[in-house]
Amino acid sequence: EYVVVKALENGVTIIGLTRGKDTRLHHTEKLDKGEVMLLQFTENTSAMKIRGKAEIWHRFGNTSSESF
Amino acid sequence: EYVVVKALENGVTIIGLTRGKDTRLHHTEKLDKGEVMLLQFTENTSAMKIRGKAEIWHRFGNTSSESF
Amino acid sequence: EYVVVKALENGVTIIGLTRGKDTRLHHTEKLDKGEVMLLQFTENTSAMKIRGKAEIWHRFGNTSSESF
Amino acid sequence: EYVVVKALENGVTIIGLTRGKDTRLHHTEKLDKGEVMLLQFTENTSAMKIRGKAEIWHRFGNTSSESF
Amino acid sequence: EYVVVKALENGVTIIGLTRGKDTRLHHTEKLDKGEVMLLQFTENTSAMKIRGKAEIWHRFGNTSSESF
Amino acid sequence: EYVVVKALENGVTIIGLTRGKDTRLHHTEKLDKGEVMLLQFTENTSAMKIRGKAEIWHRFGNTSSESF
Amino acid sequence: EYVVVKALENGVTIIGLTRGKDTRLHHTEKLDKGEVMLLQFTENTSAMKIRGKAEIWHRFGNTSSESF
Amino acid sequence: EYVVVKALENGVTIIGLTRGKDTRLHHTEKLDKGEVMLLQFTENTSAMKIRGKAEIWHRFGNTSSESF
Amino acid sequence: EYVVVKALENGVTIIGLTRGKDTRLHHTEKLDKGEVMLLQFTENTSAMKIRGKAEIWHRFGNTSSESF
Amino acid sequence: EYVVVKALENGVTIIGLTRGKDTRLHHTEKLDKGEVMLLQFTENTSAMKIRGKAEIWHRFGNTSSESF
Amino acid sequence: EYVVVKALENGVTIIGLTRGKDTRLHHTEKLDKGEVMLLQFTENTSAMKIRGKAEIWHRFGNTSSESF
Ligand SMILES: N[C@@H](Cc1c[nH]c2ccccc12)C(=O)O
Ligand SMILES: N[C@@H](Cc1c[nH]c2ccccc12)C(=O)O
Ligand SMILES: N[C@@H](Cc1c[nH]c2ccccc12)C(=O)O
Ligand SMILES: N[C@@H](Cc1c[nH]c2ccccc12)C(=O)O
Ligand SMILES: N[C@@H](Cc1c[nH]c2ccccc12)C(=O)O
Ligand SMILES: N[C@@H](Cc1c[nH]c2ccccc12)C(=O)O
Ligand SMILES: N[C@@H](Cc1c[nH]c2ccccc12)C(=O)O
Ligand SMILES: N[C@@H](Cc1c[nH]c2ccccc12)C(=O)O
Ligand SMILES: N[C@@H](Cc1c[nH]c2ccccc12)C(=O)O
Ligand SMILES: N[C@@H](Cc1c[nH]c2ccccc12)C(=O)O
Ligand SMILES: N[C@@H](Cc1c[nH]c2ccccc12)C(=O)O
Repeated sequence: EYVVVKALENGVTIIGLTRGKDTRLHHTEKLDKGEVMLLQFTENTSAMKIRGKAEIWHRFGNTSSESF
Repeated sequence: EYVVVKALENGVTIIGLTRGKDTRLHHTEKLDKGEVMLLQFTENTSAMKIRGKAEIWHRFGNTSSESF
Repeated sequence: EYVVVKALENGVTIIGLTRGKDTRLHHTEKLDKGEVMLLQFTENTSAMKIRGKAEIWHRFGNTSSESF
Repeated sequence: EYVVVKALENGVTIIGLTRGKDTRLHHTEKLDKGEVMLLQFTENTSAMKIRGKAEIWHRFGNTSSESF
Repeated sequence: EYVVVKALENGVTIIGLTRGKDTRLHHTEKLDKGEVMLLQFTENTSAMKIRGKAEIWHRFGNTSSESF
Repeated sequence: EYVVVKALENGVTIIGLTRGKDTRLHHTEKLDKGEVMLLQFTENTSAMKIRGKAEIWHRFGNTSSESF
Repeated sequence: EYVVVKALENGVTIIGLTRGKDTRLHHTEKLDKGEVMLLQFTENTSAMKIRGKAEIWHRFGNTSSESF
Repeated sequence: EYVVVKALENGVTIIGLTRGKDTRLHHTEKLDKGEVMLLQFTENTSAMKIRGKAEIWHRFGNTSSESF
Repeated sequence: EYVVVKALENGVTIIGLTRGKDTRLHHTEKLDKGEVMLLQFTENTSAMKIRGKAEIWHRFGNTSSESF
Repeated sequence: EYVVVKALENGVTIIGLTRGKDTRLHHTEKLDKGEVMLLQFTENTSAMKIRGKAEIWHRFGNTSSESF
Repeated sequence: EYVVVKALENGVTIIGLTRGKDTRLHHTEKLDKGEVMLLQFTENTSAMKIRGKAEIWHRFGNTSSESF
């Protein structure tokens, strides 16, 4: 099970949150405009947070994150 | 199995409720306007509660939470 | 397997009933108007009861509970 | 595997019948008008009986029970 | 795997036949007009017989049993 | 995996044939007009034979058996 | 996995061929006109041969066997 | 997983090829015009060859073999 | 998982390549015009090569190989 | 589960990120214009990053990465 | 899980990349114009690279590789 993220501006961040009793940030990935990432949910990652202007493809369709 | 939440205002909260005999809050995630989160149901999380104005994508379609 | 509930008025309650030989109430979750919950069937919950005005998304479509 | 029942009048009853060699009633749940229940087939419940006026959502579509 | 039966007259019977080398009747459930039952195939039930006027929902569509 | 049979005349028979190296008849079920049966393939039944005028619902659609 | 065969004339035969290194006939079932059989592939049967005029329902659609 | 073959002329042959390091012919089945066979892939058969004029139903649709 | 190959000229070859660290040819099957083969991927075959004019049915549709 | 990447310019890079507690780059694959790669998520790769102008086919549709 | 490659010119190469911590080339298959290959992802192959003019059928549709 993976999701696809395309940065629509520089400085988009994708944050991985830990699986388990404790929920904390284990990795932050920075994307430049136009870069695309494909990210799985894993044994270590049970939630993701996306900041900045990006397009996200997931099983329910598309969502765009925005920066204000 | 994950769901997708996009904050449509600042201060949206996503609450994770514990799996097991006992049902209590184990984590609260705050989102700023435009941020998007993807969250799985896990060994520790068997229910989620969303407060504030947000769009939620799930297996049955879309639902929007509202703040009054 | 989860369901989605959106409260359309204050004071909506979602009741979890125990799995097993015995059927009793193990948790009651109160929702304010506009709040959305996503709830799984679990090792401890094999039935749910929803009271008050709410919209429920499930695998067979949508159902709205009402309060009289 | 669950089904969804919405009471369309007061006093609707949902009866759980035991799984196993013996078939007897192990629980009766009473619903008031407008209340909605979601009920799984379980290790203890292999049949259900619904009395009174209600709407039932199941994998083959919708059925309404009636009271005469 | 379950089927749904709605009685369209009083006195509809649903008969459960035993699984195994031997095929005999292990339970008879009587339904009044308007009552609805949901019944699984189980470790003990590998065939069902329906007598009287009823509507039956199953994986291949709908069938109505009749009484002559 | 089950099939559905509705008798369109009296005296319809459904024959269960044994699973295994040997193929012989282990059970014959007689149906009266209008009666409906739902029958699984099982550990003991790997083939069925239907005689008389009946309607049969199965995974590939509907077939009607006839008596001459 | 089963197939459905309806005899369109008397004397239709369904032959079961053995599973394993060796391929030989282990059972022949004779059908009269109008009779319907439902037959699984099993631990003992990995191929079937149908002779005579019959209609066969299988996962890819319908085929009719003919006798010349 | 099975395929369906209908002979459109006499003398159609279906050849079973062995599974394993070695690929050789383990069985040849001869069909007369109009006969229909249903054949599984098995522990012993990982390839089949069809000679002569026949119609073949498989998961990707229909193919007809021809004899020249 | 199998594919279907129909030779459209004489001398079509289907080559089986070995599964494992090493990739070499373990079997070559020659087809005459009009012959049809159905071939699985197996413990010994993780790639196939088709030479000569043939029609190939696979999970993504149809492809025709050509000889120049 | 694999994805497909086609380079639309020279110098497209596909980066494999490690699975596990630690997220670091374990392999960078360079593609020339017109080259196509098919890449699985694996025991060692739980995220991929694509830089440069490329077309990406994934389970949710197509995405094109761009270089600025 | 396999993909299908048809060479549209001579000298098309399909490269298999190793599964595991290390990513290196374990096999290169050369195709002549018109030849078709079907290739699985395997215990040893977790990525493939295609050079030269070819048509590729995969689960997301068709892609053509080009040579410049
Ligand atoms: N540590 C949490 C992270 C998480 C997943 N889904 C959530 C939903 C709400 C809050 C936290 C979470 C867990 O694995 O369960
Ligand atoms: N602790 C509960 C949380 C829960 C899940 N689904 C529910 C439905 C209703 C009430 C509580 C719940 C459980 O794991 O079962
Ligand atoms: N304790 C019961 C709860 C229940 C589930 N489905 C039901 C249907 C009818 C009545 C009770 C139930 C059980 O786990 O089986
Ligand atoms: N005790 C029975 C209940 C039951 C399930 N399905 C039925 C159908 C017919 C009659 C009884 C039943 C059983 O578990 O098998
Ligand atoms: N005791 C039989 C009941 C049965 C199931 N399917 C049948 C079909 C025909 C006759 C009997 C049956 C069995 O478990 O196999
Ligand atoms: N005893 C046989 C019955 C059977 C199933 N399918 C068949 C097809 C043809 C002939 C016999 C059969 C078996 O289990 O295999
Ligand atoms: N004994 C053979 C029967 C068979 C199945 N499929 C076939 C295809 C061709 C020839 C023989 C067969 C086997 O189990 O494998
Ligand atoms: N013995 C071979 C037969 C085979 C299956 N698929 C093939 C494709 C090409 C050549 C041979 C084969 C095997 O089991 O693998
Ligand atoms: N021996 C290789 C054969 C192979 C399968 N898919 C491939 C793709 C590219 C190159 C070789 C292959 C393997 O089993 O993995
Ligand atoms: N090492 C991380 C890589 C990763 C996968 N998905 C992610 C999402 C966000 C951040 C990091 C990741 C893991 O296996 O879980
Ligand atoms: N050795 C790597 C090969 C690989 C698969 N998918 C990838 C994506 C990016 C980079 C390398 C790869 C692995 O098995 O994981």
